[in-house]
Amino acid sequence: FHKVKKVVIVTEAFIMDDVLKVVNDLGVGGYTVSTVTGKGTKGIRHGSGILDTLFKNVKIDIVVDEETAKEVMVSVRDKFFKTYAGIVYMEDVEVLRPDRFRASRST
Amino acid sequence: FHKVKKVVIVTEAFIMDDVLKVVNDLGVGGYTVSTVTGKGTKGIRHGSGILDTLFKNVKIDIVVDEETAKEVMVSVRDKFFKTYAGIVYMEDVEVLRPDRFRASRST
Amino acid sequence: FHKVKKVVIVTEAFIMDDVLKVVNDLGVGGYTVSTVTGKGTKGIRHGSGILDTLFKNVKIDIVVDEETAKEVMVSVRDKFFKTYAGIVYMEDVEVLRPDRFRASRST
Amino acid sequence: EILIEVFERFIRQITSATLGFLFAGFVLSAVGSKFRVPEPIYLFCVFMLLMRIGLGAGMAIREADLLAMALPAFFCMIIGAGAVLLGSQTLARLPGIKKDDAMGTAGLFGAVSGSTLAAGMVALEGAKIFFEPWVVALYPFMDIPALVLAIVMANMYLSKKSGNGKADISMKAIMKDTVTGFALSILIIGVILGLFMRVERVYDGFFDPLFRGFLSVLMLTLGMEAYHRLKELFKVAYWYAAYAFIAPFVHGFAGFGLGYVAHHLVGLSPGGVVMVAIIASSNSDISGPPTIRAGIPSANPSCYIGTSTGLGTVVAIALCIPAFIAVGIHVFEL
Amino acid sequence: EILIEVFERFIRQITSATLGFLFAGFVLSAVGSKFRVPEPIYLFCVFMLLMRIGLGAGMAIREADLLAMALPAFFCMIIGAGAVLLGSQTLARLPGIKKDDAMGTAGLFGAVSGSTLAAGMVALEGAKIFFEPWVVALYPFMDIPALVLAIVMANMYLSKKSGNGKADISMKAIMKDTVTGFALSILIIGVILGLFMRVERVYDGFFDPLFRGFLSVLMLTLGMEAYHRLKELFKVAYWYAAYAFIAPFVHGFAGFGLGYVAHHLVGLSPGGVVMVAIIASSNSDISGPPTIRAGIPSANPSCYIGTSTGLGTVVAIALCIPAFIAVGIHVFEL
Amino acid sequence: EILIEVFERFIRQITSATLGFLFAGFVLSAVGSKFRVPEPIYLFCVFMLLMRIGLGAGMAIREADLLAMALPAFFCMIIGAGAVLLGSQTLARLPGIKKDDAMGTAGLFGAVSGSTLAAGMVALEGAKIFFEPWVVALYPFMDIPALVLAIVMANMYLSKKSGNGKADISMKAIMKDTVTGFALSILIIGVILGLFMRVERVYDGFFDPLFRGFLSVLMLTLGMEAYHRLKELFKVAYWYAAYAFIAPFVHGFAGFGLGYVAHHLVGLSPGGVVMVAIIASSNSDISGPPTIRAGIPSANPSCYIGTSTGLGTVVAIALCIPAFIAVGIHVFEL
Ligand SMILES: Nc1ncnc2c1ncn2[C@@H]1O[C@H](COP(=O)(O)O)[C@@H](O)[C@H]1O
Ligand SMILES: Nc1ncnc2c1ncn2[C@@H]1O[C@H](COP(=O)(O)O)[C@@H](O)[C@H]1O
Ligand SMILES: Nc1ncnc2c1ncn2[C@@H]1O[C@H](COP(=O)(O)O)[C@@H](O)[C@H]1O
Repeated sequence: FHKVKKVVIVTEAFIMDDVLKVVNDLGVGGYTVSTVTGKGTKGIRHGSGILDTLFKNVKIDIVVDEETAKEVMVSVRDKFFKTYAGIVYMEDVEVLRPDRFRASRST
Repeated sequence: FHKVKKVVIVTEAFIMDDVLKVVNDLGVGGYTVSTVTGKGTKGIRHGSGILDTLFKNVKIDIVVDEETAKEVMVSVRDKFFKTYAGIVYMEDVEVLRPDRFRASRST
Repeated sequence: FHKVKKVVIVTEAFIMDDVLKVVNDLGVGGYTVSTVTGKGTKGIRHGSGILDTLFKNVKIDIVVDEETAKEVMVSVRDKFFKTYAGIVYMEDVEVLRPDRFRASRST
Repeated sequence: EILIEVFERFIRQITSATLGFLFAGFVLSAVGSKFRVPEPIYLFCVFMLLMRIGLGAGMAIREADLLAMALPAFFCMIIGAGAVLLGSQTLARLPGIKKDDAMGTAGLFGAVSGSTLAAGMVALEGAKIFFEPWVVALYPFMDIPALVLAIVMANMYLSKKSGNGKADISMKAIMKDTVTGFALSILIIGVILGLFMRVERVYDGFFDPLFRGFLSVLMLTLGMEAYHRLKELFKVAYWYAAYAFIAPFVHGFAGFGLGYVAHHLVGLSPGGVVMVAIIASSNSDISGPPTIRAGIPSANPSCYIGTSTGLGTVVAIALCIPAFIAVGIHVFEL
Repeated sequence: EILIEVFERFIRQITSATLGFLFAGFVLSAVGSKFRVPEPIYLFCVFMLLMRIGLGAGMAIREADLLAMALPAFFCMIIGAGAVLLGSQTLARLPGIKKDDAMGTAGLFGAVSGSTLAAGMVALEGAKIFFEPWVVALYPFMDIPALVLAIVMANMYLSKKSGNGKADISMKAIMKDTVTGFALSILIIGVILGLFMRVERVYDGFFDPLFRGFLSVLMLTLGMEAYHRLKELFKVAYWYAAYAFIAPFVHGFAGFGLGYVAHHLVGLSPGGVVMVAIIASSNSDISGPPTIRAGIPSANPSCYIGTSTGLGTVVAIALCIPAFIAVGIHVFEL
Repeated sequence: EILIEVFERFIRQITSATLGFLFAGFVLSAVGSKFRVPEPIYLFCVFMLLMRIGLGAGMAIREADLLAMALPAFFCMIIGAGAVLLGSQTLARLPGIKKDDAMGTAGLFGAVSGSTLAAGMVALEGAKIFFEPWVVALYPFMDIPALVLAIVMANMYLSKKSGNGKADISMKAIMKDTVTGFALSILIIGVILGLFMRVERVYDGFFDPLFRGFLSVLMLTLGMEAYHRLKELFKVAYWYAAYAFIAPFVHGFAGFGLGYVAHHLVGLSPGGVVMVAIIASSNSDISGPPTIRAGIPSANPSCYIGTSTGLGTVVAIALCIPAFIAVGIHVFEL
């Protein structure tokens, strides 16, 4: 069992594609996306009936090595969270095959 | 990077508003809500076609300081889990801005 | 507060029932299931409009004792992840009532 | 000869499309079909049915004699509350039955099911029996007293039991919870729209023509759900299954009796009498369960929902509707 | 006597089914009903309405005089862009109003609402006033210039304000974002299908008969949403509420005026003039908000959506449609 | 002169609403429209189509000569299984093609598409060619043998390949998996309802009038999906694209040939012959993929679904339906 990290980004569904682009550009191998709602400093985001994508959040879980995890956290916060609603945090996880979760560095 | 806690409450969607009220009254700054299904001691809760809200769960993630996290866990268990289905647990997380996740104590 | 483990399995929605059977056979007391999408080594799994169950994932959270957690991880990986898309990892959690999350061993 | 005629009527009733789709749903679930009516579609079916019922009732109430409605409305309140009282004296006293589970169940069986009401309308039209269109607006007069009384009685019992002797029940909160339920609020707003707004064109062009179709889809869904709930019902006491068979008939006959009195006193039509019997035999399967869940939290949903949706609704639609139509034909010599 | 007639017309307009369902939705939300139109159903309503409008317009354009359409189309572009310019000179200059919030709001009020357009069609048909079916195809000519200009002006202002003096705006990206919006792409593809494909049978057998019904369901949903948005609107400056009342009328009268000119120059029908006034008074509530959110990210959605969906759409449907029909009847002596 | 007539027929077929909506969906996806048919709506469209087809077939089977159905049913079984055998001898032997991917694809191309069948019905009615309504009930006779044989052959090959020489295949589980699929269970229960229940009124008042409309919405959805799948298809071998063009024609002509024999032996109508050709040329896009996914887990879904939904369905609807109608007109001198 090997220790890696899981970065969790909770942000507006509306900018999901942009956030995923930044995350992919940092070389992560994969991510998991849930549709969520919530409350933060910018109010309750509950997914309105009519304008759903404008008022709903997504939660992006990324299992990756610690170095990349820290990069993802800082990048996403700097690029998006001055304008859009969102939080980012990191957890410890244990996996069977750490190579699978190591970011690939093509740049 | 600073260590805080994440409390996870998995309970019936039907009492979500009541649980969120208790959580908000304890001063947490925000929460994230997912719609989930599951199985526990009170059976499989799978969201029936007809009576969806009666048979589905929600998962509430709350990133907050350790002291408040413990309060939330004890409060929610005492108020709801004698009558309703639900579990609550706590995890370690690391964040960039711990002030943002500190509970506000207005009482 | 007592330390137990949470196993997280992210896999195809299509084989959810088979995975849950394996998990239940190992004696876990409960699980929580979210519907998710994501990207991994087998491509982007985004839930297509027409063939939704074939292209969507589920995320299964299982809070259980460490010994059973390790068994679940190894079992699920060996039985499913040679053929189907999926990952499995484990996290530390703290609970109020550890007996509730201990696997029942009937075999 | 009369037997042959009764048998033929029974066969006609039993091969109706409404029943056909209910049985089709049951069979689909039994064989493990992967077909599912999507929940938004199911909710839309309920909306379409109840809006059409409400609009039709509202438009009919414009021209109805309000005095002719008052007595049947009062009788419906009596049946709703009476069904709950009867349940508290029968089901709740049986061995192995928890009182709050029983009161939750009795509350649902005293209340009304929109789908059973819609199926009853189609059956009466198929049997060419006239009924006043405003009869369906009696739904809330039976639904609300049943649910409220069941919740109040269960909470009073639980307060006595927990020894703090104080029944902290907000009647206003329970009434509001009942009236703002999914099915009832659609029906009530539909009646109001039908009463005051010029809705003839959208009624004739959209809600009425699609009524039978959406009822079919709803029957298919209920049949599938009934199969799943039936399995849950067998995990609780057998008395619930017996109650699910007996209560619709008992309540339906009480409704027929009081409807008969209204027939003689204020001229309620034979079809109206049969309709009162049908809504009396019905048991709530959409609005009622969340209201009971909120009002009696300690009651086990598998009990009351399993009894109502799993079996009671099927008994009401498949057995009570044909039975009370037959009784009405016989009594009024139609 | 004229007053009595005007009053009677007003009462007829105000008791239409369309308005009835809008108010019903508002009331349902106000009392806390648990009824919700499922989002897939709401999206299907929007699709059905706009496809029917587009198919009808496409079929009508086959036989229309393209020259008779050019002037009204040009006028619609003027109204759309003009509404945004007016908003930048009025709402954006008020105290306590951020410029990007104001430009986002002005962009929505310059753009067009499919639901208001559909409600206007039904109202004109109810008042038995003829209008050219191709008039509804003027929607994109007003919608696109309004949204694009608002986004360009807001970004130019923000670039000036952030001091880097460079307006990095891709007009092409904004145009593409606007045209591929949910409502506009349905309308445009519907016009193309109506123009080139043999869609009469599916139009006459499906889209047209169901139009009024789905409009009712959409009105119910908008009424419910308006109540929720209204609460949000009161958290931002009160000038937005005033703008939501005043702008539909000002834009509508400008549209009526230009439509009157087109009536005299190219023979636009009185109903066509009223229709231009109606779409000028409308404000986008479906396509516009995501386009503004993408084009002006710093603008607060509570502002522009609260103003538009919360109040502006209700003003356009409940007040502007009856008002401009009355003006049209009076001016053209129908 | 014949060429002009054939060309005019081709143009009429290609401008049908059915094809129009299919192309519209393709274009909407190509330009990046944000429009999406919500999945519950899409599932309801499939339900409505297949229920209407099943009810119509069931009602027609009441009066049909069962012997006249036996031979075409047998022929459909031959075509379904034959298509899979043909695919195993052609596609599966091509360089760079994995056998399990090829068998999965051949299984889908031997099976039947409900949407193609519905589009074929509408096209035959548009061309005023009569066909027996019970012909659509031949769907399962072709679908089940194709899927089952493909799964069995792929598993036998994989067992041989993995060397343990034991083919642990449960025919019963595969048959049950195929019959309880979404589309097939709706069609079968619809046939049963049409056979035994009095469904004329709900058929005539709901399912039949809405058929074309919901087919339009389904075509729009398939066109959008085809564009997305087409991109995926280009990541696998090019042989799949060739197969997607050639197989519908080959299977369709085999179906026409056997249908012709049935025409002479048991009196199958010319329209019935064309219908058999159409369902032979179709390839499963709803029920088939989950069955193949379950039966051949190692096969890559991008292959068989990309080939079927991305291209094969478009070839069947846009090219094979007009082509076989033209052939039928020519051969039977209609
Ligand atoms: N303390 C918290 N715990 C969990 N989720 C949070 C917390 N604060 C914010 N969120 C989530 O992050 C989203 C955006 O937050 P904000 O940027 O603060 O408006 C909210 O809608 C929540 O879903
Ligand atoms: N061991 C567990 N691991 C993860 N989730 C659980 C576990 N036990 C219960 N749950 C979740 O908590 C809900 C209520 O559980 P219970 O109160 O035990 O019926 C279930 O429906 C599950 O979603
Ligand atoms: N590094 C990762 N972090 C989070 N989720 C992942 C990761 N890699 C894969 N996944 C999830 O696991 C699913 C299957 O992955 P795979 O088997 O690699 O195709 C993906 O669709 C994702 O939802």
